[in-house]
Amino acid sequence: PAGPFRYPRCRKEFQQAQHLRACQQWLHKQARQSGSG
Amino acid sequence: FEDDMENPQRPPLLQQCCNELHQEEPLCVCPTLKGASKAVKQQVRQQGQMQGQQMQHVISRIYQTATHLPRVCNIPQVSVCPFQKTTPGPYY
Repeated sequence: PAGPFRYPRCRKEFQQAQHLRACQQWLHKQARQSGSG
Repeated sequence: FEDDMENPQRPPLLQQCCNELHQEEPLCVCPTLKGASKAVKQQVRQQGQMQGQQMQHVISRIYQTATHLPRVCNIPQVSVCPFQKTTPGPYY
């Protein structure tokens, strides 16, 4: 299947909504800073 | 090992992110980071505050940041996630 999860084990992990929550917030923060730059 | 992960200069949120990545299997670090990048991209788009080139710039920044997180966080066996401008690799 297309997409980032060519390894089924990884797909299962990411489907947990709160997965990598802090990383998502960090990436969002970087996006906001670059958007307001 | 825990001591290696704690870096006093790191912002707390980045430290939390690094802790999360250290919980991942090395094989899954980049695929899950790619998933996280896509989720953030969708959040930014849904906020609808940006258009056109500014949106492209922001999306590029998201993937650039995600690309280097494994190295920033000293993830064993993973240095960068080739999300952008690289020859297609196992994460496309």
